[in-house]
This record gives sequence, C-alpha cells and structure tokens, in this order.
Amino acid sequence: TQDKKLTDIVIDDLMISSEKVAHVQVNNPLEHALLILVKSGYSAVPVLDSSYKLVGTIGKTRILNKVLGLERFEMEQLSEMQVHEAMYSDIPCLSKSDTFMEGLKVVINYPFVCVADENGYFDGILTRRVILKQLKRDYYT
Amino acid sequence: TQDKKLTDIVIDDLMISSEKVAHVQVNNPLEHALLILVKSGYSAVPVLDSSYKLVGTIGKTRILNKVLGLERFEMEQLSEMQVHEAMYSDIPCLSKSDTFMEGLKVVINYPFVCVADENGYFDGILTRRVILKQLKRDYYT
Ligand SMILES: Nc1ncnc2c1ncn2[C@@H]1O[C@@H]2COP(=O)(O)O[C@H]3[C@@H](O)[C@H](n4cnc5c(N)ncnc54)O[C@@H]3COP(=O)(O)O[C@H]2[C@H]1O
Ligand SMILES: Nc1ncnc2c1ncn2[C@@H]1O[C@@H]2COP(=O)(O)O[C@H]3[C@@H](O)[C@H](n4cnc5c(N)ncnc54)O[C@@H]3COP(=O)(O)O[C@H]2[C@H]1O
Repeated sequence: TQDKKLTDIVIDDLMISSEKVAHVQVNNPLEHALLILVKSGYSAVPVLDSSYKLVGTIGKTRILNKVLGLERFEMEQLSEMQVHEAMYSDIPCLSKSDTFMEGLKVVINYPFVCVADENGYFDGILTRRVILKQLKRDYYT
Repeated sequence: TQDKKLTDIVIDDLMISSEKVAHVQVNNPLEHALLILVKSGYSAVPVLDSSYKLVGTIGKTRILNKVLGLERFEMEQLSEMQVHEAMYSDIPCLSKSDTFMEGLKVVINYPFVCVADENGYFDGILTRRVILKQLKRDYYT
C-alpha cells in the first residue's frame, strides 16, 4: 500500500482482518459484552452470530444507557439482558473491493466500519486511524 | 475554511470551541463524571480545573477499569473517587495557531486533541471528524 496511489487502494489493503478484531456474540449476556469492552479497551466492537456473520455493533455507552436507573447504574440487570437487545443493527458496511474514497466517506461519521462479503460473513473493520495514516503519507508525496 | 488551502488552515479554523465542549471538573466524583459521559454520549471528554485551565482527559473505559472487581463492577466506589484520581494528564495539546498538518499528525493516535493557550486555558478540541471532512473536501478539488 506504500506505493499505491490513493485511487488504486481498496478496503482489503487497509482493513484490520477479522482474526485481529475483538467482537461479541449476538446471544452473549450484556455483562460479558461489557467485560470484553472494558478489558480490550475498545469503546465499541462488532457483533457476530455463531456462523461469524456480521449482525451489528455494540458499545459501552449503549450498554450503560440500558442500565441507568433513576438512582444509580443497575449493573445487576446486565446478566439478564443479551447483546441482541442492545446492539445497533442498522450500521454501514463495506466490501473488500470498495475504494479508499468510499471508506473515507463512511469514517467521517463512524470511528470504524465493518467489512463483510456478499453473504454477510465478517471480513474485518476499517478504522479512522488507518485512513488518517494513509492520508498523511499522501501529503508528504 | 471552504476556500482556504490545507497549507493555510490553522487549528482555530477547525476546532470545536470550548463553550460547545462537554467536560468535567477535576474534583468531581467519578460517579458524576460517568453520568456526564453516558448522558452526553461521548466516550471521553476534557477535564478542567475551576479556572477553566486544561488538566487532562477522562473516559468511560478508564472509569470502569477503576471499579472492576473480581466478581463485578463495584459502582458504589464511584462516589468515593474523584476525577483527578482516574484522569490522564499526560495528553497531547495543540494551540490555535498550529497548522492543519500538526493537527493531522496528532489525531492519527487520538480521537480528539485538546487546544489550549500559552497560559493553559482551555480553548476547544480538534476532532478526527473535522480533519476527515476537510481532507475529503480537498479530494474533490
Ligand atoms: N489497544 C489499543 N492500542 C493502540 N491504540 C488504541 C487501542 N485502543 C484504542 N486505541 C486508539 O484509540 C482510538 C479510539 O479507540 P476506540 O476504542 O474508541 O474506537 C475503536 C474501536 O471501537 C474499533 N476498533 C479498533 N481496533 C479494533 C479491534 N482490533 N477490535 C475491535 N474493535 C476495534 O475501532 C475504533 C477506531 O479505532 P482507531 O484505531 O481508529 O482509533 C483508536 C486508536 O487510535
Ligand atoms: N452527539 C453526537 N452527534 C453526532 N455524532 C456523534 C455524537 N457523538 C459521537 N458522534 C460520532 O461518533 C464519533 C466518536 O465519538 P466519541 O464519543 O467516541 O469520541 C469523541 C469524543 O470523545 C470527543 N468529542 C467530540 N465532540 C465533543 C464535544 N462536543 N464535547 C466533548 N467531547 C467531544 O471527541 C471524540 C471524537 O469525535 P468525532 O466527532 O471525531 O467522532 C464522533 C462522531 O463522529
């Protein structure tokens, strides 16, 4: 990717591939999801089903909002609820063959974008960091 | 900023100015800080002192890590701890007169960067979104 022009770069060249992406399963309890998010340090991660198809994303804000009661955060509710009850399923998605420009457009509004194939299998994520590094490299050339 | 070249743009042209930035005070209890973070929807925000000088940043991951016990999240501890015990004070900082390029370099590793004057008074924040929008605009011209 170092020598490719921005107009020749595709999402596959830049994305973090699935095996390196922290994720949760659609039927995990929210307590498990929050633990994964806090231990990995990520604010939000993809949600997959048992066949590794992409179904949504979930983040700490969303989970904490679900348990915010009138007096306190009711953390005991987290073991009672599942990821699918709290996740966002209406999310943008790219394919590996999409262009750098299409990636740039989506990350303007999302810290990361999921990448999936035509059958919905999860391929990886495109992050703002990776887009910004590429743009900075382009500025010095 | 629409008509300025990237080489002429400075941080002041792009930053979100202080009055529009959600923040917490250095001696707030962590419980109050977490409430502000969850209600504003932001993963992390600046920390200011009572004279509105910039002292650090704080986010949900950091707060939740502080209360993660062996068995559960011990949320009751949040009213006992203050922001200054959990915040990051070793943070990058820009000034209003810094260049677009200096801003781009820092946001590669930080979702947002605080902007302060020579006396340490908080001026605003520069976000990845604002840098990405500018770069996309530059690509169509
Ligand atoms: N363990 C770590 N090591 C080094 N730097 C770290 C880091 N965790 C976070 N950062 C830095 O903080 C930024 C925001 O992370 P956040 O978790 O809010 O937001 C992340 C997270 O929601 C997701 N993400 C990134 N990498 C991931 C991964 N391997 N697995 C799952 N989600 C990931 O994509 C978002 C944007 O990531 P991006 O790299 O652009 O931006 C990251 C990166 O610059
Ligand atoms: N209320 C809202 N309305 C519309 N879009 C929203 C939004 N809250 C979050 N987003 C979107 O999600 C991105 C990540 O937000 P996050 O809170 O993790 O990370 C944010 C947050 O930590 C901080 N931030 C942004 N605006 C802020 C503000 N007004 N006050 C305090 N902190 C702010 O800067 C980081 C990067 O912000 P950026 O705009 O690049 O990127 C934002 C933006 O694209």
